[in-house]
Amino acid sequence: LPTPENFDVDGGIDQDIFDINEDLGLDLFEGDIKLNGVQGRNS
Amino acid sequence: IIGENYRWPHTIPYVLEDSLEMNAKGVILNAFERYRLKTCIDFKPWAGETNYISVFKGSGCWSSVGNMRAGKQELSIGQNCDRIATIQHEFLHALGFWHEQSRSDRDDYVNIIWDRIQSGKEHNFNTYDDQASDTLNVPYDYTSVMHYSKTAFRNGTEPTIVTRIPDFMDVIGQRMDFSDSDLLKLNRLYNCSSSLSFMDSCDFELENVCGMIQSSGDNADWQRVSQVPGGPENDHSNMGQCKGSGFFMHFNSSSVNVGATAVLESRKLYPKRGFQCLQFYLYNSGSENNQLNIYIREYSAGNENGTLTLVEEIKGIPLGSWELYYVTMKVTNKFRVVFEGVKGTGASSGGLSIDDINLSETRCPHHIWRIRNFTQLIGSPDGTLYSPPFYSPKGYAFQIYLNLSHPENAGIYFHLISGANDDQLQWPCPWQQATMTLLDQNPDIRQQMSNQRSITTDPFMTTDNGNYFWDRPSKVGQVASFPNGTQFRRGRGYGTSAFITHERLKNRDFIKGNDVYILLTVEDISHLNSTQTQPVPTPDDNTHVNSTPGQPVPTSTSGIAGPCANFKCENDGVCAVRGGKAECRCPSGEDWWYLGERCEKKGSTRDTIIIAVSSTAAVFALMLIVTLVSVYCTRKKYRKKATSKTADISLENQHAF
Repeated sequence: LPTPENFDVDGGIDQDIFDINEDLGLDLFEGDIKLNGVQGRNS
Repeated sequence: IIGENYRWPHTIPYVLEDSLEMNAKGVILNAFERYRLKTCIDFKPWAGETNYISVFKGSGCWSSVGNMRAGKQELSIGQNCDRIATIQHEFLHALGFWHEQSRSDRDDYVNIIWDRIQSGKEHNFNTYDDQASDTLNVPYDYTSVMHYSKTAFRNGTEPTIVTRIPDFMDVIGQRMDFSDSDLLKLNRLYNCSSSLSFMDSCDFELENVCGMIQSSGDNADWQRVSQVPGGPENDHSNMGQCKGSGFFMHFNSSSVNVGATAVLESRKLYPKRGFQCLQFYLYNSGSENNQLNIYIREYSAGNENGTLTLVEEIKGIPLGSWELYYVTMKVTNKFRVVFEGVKGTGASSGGLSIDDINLSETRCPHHIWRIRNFTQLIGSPDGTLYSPPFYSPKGYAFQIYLNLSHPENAGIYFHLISGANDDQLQWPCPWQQATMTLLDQNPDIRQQMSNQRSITTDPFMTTDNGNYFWDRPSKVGQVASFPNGTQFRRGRGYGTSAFITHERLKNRDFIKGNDVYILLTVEDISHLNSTQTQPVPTPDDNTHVNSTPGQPVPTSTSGIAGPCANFKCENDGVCAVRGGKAECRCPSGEDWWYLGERCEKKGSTRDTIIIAVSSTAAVFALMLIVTLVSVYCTRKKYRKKATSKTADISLENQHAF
């Protein structure tokens, strides 16, 4: 770990769920939903 | 999501997989406590039920929507997902919640700015028609923990969601806690009538004072008032903002002798968990020697008057301001909480006042850090504060650093510091989870949306100079001084610069009477390092064994004698009784199962597929052979005919020519 006075677990940015998933290249439905077949067709 | 098949039982079986980070495991258990306090949803370690939620460290934070009834249902809490509201969000999906802005009526409340959405991501702003998604008759909720923030999937710097009521622009996307409407929906969806850990909340706004009773064995009564000449000028619930309301209970100690008492008792309460936390605000406008004693009056069998047990003596109550107190209790029988005010020596113009009492079967925070005159610190260069030193239950000394000087966000960091027990402690500090909570001072605990972050000391973490991050502060820390000049060593801080935005900090009741409270808990979670005990299969909540009505359904693990007593099932099968006969319930998984009278045989989808394919191939081969043979015979037959005809034809021809 770098030796700053304080270690920031968020790396200084306030990431929401969708930002975290997008940065990981996930293309989940609405950012964090794992759909089954039926549900996808409903939207 | 509409569909009873998507519902879970009120108690949801779960597994915390080994892949999860330690901090995430602790935060998940804290999130479960929030469900238990505010809803009727409970969680229990998986014990072999058919359907359960497997929480693991996947890539990112995600979940399915509703109970998929697929046996093991995955829910991913990956890196950086270990925030309590994120976990609450993902479990709400699992319980059947879509995102708030996908409601069928969302266009009445928000505008989606389509050309600001990253190309190809537009589908994330779909709505569900009211055949697939039910709003449960709850109005659109900008404060939902399930709402996107204004920046979701944006392709630039402008918001993709614009609320039709501008004041909610910086409210949407909150990741602090359930909103009131989230809870209303969840409690409607699951027909909740009570919660596991909530017991009582009282702000004394109603004349019935929540069923509390005055004792007869004392010298004075507590009065329900809205202000006292010697203080307080107003109650804590409303802080004088609402004319005609704002009541609290007051013991006027100026009118009694030293040692005189006033006793106020709660209504009878029925515990379920055996441990409780009492939270209330106390104001002293009398002598600084005034005292408040907290008792439990516990009613056990044959003891109608109950047994009075002193739990805490609160002394040295600061004068002239509302103070927050927590009292830990451990009661297993029916009981009352008893507040006894005692007049102390010395001049006393006012007395003691109590307001905003909350009682729940939860763990109290270990420490309270009260910050006065808070508002002027926000965004100010003076807004960098260190808490007083505290000790964890294990004896580690620590301190919290709160940084309010940043223009937009408040940061919070946990520091180990040198302490009196260091020589007896284990270093580097192993698996202590520090939970830092900014308290939402709403009078009702069920409506508090406190902002919470947790970090866990990983004893193997090192810094780039080769030191262990969590080694003893006297070895790796820097010299620092307390306000009284005493020197000590402070280890590096570990936390987040994005604890909460100043915008949200000014919202709700985080700041009340210009006071802010940071609640602190540091607990040893090293026990979470081991694999969750594997289930001993029991009859599943979801399966319905048609036992003889009224007959107990003994299982191989139960003590009930019966057909199962001498009936053994193999491969962890469970004996169950159907129609008076013993039979085995065989365990099964995602792609395997046991079968046979005693679960002696094992089946798997792979075997089934192999059997299916090979039998198809066999049938195909057989059909081919039959076809070939029949073609061959047919051809042979016609060839014979053909030759015999030729012979006939030559006879005719001779004749004809």
